[in-house]
Amino acid sequence: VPLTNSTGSEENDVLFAERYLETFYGFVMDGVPVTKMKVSPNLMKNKLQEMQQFLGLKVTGRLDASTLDMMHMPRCGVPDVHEFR
Amino acid sequence: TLAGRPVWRKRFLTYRINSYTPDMKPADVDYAIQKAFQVWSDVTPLKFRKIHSGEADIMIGFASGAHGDFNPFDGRGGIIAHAFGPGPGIGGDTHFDEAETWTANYRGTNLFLVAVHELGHSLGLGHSSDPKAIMFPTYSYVDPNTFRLSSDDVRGIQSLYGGPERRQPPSHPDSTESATCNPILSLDAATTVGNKIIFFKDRYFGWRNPESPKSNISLISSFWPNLPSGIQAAYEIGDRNQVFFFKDDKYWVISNLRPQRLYPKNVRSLGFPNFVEKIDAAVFNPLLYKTYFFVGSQYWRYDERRQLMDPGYPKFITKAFPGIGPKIDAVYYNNRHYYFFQGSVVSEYDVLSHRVTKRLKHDIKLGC
Repeated sequence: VPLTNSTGSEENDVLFAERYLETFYGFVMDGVPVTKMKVSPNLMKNKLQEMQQFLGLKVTGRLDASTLDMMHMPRCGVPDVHEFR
Repeated sequence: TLAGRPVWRKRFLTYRINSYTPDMKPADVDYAIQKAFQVWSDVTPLKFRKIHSGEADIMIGFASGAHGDFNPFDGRGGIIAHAFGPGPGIGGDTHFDEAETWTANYRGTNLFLVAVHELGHSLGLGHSSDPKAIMFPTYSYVDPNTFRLSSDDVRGIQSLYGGPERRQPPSHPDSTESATCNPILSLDAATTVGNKIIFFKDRYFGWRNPESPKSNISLISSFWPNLPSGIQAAYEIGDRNQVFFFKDDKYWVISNLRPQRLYPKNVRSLGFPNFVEKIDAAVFNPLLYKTYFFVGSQYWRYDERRQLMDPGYPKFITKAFPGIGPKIDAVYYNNRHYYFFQGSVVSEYDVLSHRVTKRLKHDIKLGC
């Protein structure tokens, strides 16, 4: 169990989640009016919900521990919900 | 299935392994990939052939980082493999991330399991949201010996290609020249499974009801992918729903039709001496709760309750089973009788009166 959650690791988690959602759920950062670390909350929430629903997780729309755990599991590089390139 | 439902328009596909991982012996890589293809060919009409040069439909390789397909790998963990759906060129190709540690067992990342998943993509399957499916996108280890496709996987692939081809009945059913309907001159093994009689020959097994001459044939690998071809002996303990299969010095157990973990085991663990290299036939007697193992002209008796070989064995078959032997191919028990197969002859043997009660030519055929 982590002793503390530093701000730095939370930032890393969000960055990691963004990359994950971009790769596998067609989450497009381009065009989203953001400064880094301030992604449009609704868009990110929608994509998290999409991912949680697909993978049978509790659909919270939040980057909770079980969602992060799932994102960190070794997996196939084919997008789950994406036009196949 | 993948967006647009791409599929292969032909049933005979080629594959080529154009690079190997240093983590495993090339022969183990070849075997894992071949078994992964077999998982899919067993449930579809598709057939796969390995080629060693030129462009195959499905090119398979190991690569690190950026490797020329605009989908770079990301180092250890994370993405471990990917594949392209059916199509020309890169279509169907399958890549494994060399940064992973590839194995043939539970350590690291099991190549067979990942290959089954990736080849599912190569054939046109997308990701499944069923965690029991091999097409679920995250890796988790299951014993390759007991691995089976989930019903979701099978439904998915059969929605694209249909089920496996049934062997066509011969145009002249009476013709002994027909390659698809040959009487079996000698069986490899026989046993009951529930209310069915199961018999084995080469890569095939057949089953039928005791009262009916009509039999069905299937590939052993299509039902039990973990079992080898050429099963030499088999027996059932009905009240435990267990069936034992023997080949050479190894044996496997299925329980309630599911392969059991930790098999195959060596027959020495049953108490056989070192010189026993294979079992010709085996049969369980539920009245005694003992199993008879036939090896050459001799037999052993195993106490299934005590899990020990009975002392005083081996004995000669011809002395204990008048009219049977000296060697037998296969035997099963049904309704207080043993049915011994020797060549094309089957002998019905009464276990209480210890005598042959009927002897006739068996009529088991393949492909009918």
